[in-house]
Amino acid sequence: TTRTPLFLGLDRSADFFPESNAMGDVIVGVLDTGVWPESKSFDDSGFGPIPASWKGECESGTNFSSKNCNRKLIGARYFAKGYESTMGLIDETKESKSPRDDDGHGTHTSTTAAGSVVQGASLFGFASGSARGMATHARVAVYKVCWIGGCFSSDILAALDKAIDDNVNVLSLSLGGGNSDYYRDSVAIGAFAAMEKGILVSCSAGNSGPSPYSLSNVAPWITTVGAGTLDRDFPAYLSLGNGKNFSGVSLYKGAMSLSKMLPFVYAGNASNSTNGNLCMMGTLIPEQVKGKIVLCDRGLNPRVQKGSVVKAAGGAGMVLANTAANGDELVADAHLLPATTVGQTTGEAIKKYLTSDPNPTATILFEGTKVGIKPSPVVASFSSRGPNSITQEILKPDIIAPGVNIIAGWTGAVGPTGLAEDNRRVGFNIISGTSMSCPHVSGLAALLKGAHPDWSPAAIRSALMTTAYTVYKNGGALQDVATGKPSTPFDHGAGHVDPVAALNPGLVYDLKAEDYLNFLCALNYTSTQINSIARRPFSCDTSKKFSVTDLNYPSFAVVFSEQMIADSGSGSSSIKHIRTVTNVGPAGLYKVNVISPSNLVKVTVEPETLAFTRTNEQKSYTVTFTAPSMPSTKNVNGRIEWSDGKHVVSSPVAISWT
Amino acid sequence: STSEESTFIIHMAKSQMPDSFDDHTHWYSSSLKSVSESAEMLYVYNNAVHGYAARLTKKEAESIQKQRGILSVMPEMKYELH
Repeated sequence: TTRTPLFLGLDRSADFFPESNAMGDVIVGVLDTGVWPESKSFDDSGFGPIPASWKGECESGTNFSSKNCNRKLIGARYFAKGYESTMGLIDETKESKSPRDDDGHGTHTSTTAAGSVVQGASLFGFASGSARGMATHARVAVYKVCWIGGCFSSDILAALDKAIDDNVNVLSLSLGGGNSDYYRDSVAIGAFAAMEKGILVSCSAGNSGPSPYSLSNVAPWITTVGAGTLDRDFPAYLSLGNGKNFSGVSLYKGAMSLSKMLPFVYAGNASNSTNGNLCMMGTLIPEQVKGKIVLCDRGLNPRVQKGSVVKAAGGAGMVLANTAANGDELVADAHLLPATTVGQTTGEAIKKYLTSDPNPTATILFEGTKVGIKPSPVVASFSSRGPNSITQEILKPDIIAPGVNIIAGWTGAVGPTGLAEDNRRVGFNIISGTSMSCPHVSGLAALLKGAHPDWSPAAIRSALMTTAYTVYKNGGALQDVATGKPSTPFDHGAGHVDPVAALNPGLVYDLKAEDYLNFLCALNYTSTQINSIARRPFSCDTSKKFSVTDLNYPSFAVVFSEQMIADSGSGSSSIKHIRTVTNVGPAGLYKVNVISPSNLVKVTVEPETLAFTRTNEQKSYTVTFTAPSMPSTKNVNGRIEWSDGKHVVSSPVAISWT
Repeated sequence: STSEESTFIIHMAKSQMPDSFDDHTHWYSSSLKSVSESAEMLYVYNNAVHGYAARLTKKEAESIQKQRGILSVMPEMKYELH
């Protein structure tokens, strides 16, 4: 990435982070589409010997051998038995039966997490700069589990099995599937075993936003990552024949540019198909689009394919208009023809012009890369949202990180659009998704692991969460693209990651495997279900009362039910959450500050001060939330902050009614 | 494999392995052979879970579920990149 190190403050903080020797012992495992080992991001210059703890391998296969690994890319495996048994044998003329990445996604995610520094990186000149992963000195091990037809659970589980045995320190999974209960979800099950071995597992939250309850990877032992924007944009303005100009974004860079006004047509009016407005394959009438700019609506087929369809029909350019599903969020693409993407509001204004003017014309002006865009970050519209559909009392996502228009390493097998007809080859590509935000956090977790080798996965996640921010430097609340309003903990979790602050969090909310097993007891899991996850018999102590609210999580999701309030007989009900904080800083006196969610909800913390005299000392506190009955659509938010004057240990509070 | 078969992940309670087995993989293999002479293990899992993946018919999967030491028989699930 060329902008996120600056955006996250990593450029200013070299002195705070560990020397390369310590970081060189940290290994990031990435489960994805494999790796393009020739990427400059895997240059191993200056790397010392491979850590003695490493037990992994560099497996051979189609166009891949052990010689493709080095001191940076120390492991590469592939898992296809499950895929092949369902989908049939892999066609090796179409994809490599080896760790080689024919897709680009895996190279992008792995280089984002831990790519080496590459000077002079860009995509056709866009986003130019020095590209690097978050943990430049960490080692990379790739586990190819995704193929043309998808990623299968038996392969994912096999990769997790090997990664644990290989001794990775951080696992990054930019994939997900559905909303299965924890004991049915192979990622959750494998992640539990990894967590038990001290491996932090970071997963993408999903791209099903802004709908509520759209998250995947919500197990509490997983770090779930949503996506936000950077302060960078790629403007491409649309100028209409009536003199009006509209903003859009584009990564188009070609010999052809639109220097004059061209006829402009709505795809829906240049097609005999009922969904002609979507520019699906073969739906445009060439005679009606030839030499024109065509407006296509977003939806159904890939965005870049719409450009290809317009080009194939003889169109000179394309305007891609978001619909209600995507609102005004602008995601840039490296289209094959001059094209710009505009938001829903702009798209509607343009369509009015197209229907009102008998001879509409337009041109597109490409402006390259702009930085310093404000406000930033904002929560991406596509980023999946809470509440957590499996356990509503665990707030997810945990955190957001950059995931919109991210530049990182790419495969040499396909062009930046991934389309078969795209013959361009690039070393770096710009793409968007929670797939991109997840490896940011994986790499940052690797940095923290290098700085604090003795911290558990829960402690590392806690440091990232309690130091995350939810306000801009000017004091304004973090915004959500989907609404244009302040985002909530169901959108951003604890907030946007701040790695420099996370290095020195003051206090952490730690968790051990047994704490999670007690959490499963609180969910009334059967011993068989718990055994499936724990890999050993575990009996819930019948003398104990287990509560989900006692899981020592760094955030608070408080759920009031009608029944609970009715049972109380007083018109309101109280819920207690118990937490234990571990001092990872110097001795200090911490005082609590409750940023009240609403005057509807009373929040009391007991005790209100915590005195620490030594490092690793633990103190507990109880939070009581008291609220009356409210409609089930009501959500209110707040924060609980502990501070010693130097550190602020901040937890989001999300209160809902069912 | 036949079209009737699909992939299942069989979770085993390793602590319930009969004393007659020296090695858990032999026990896993024996459990599979008891429902299908021809089925082969796709993977044996040792760290992420205890168990294995195999192609089975629905009937075979139901049969294996009833064996002692079997925690669960989970059908293959498809995941997608984000």
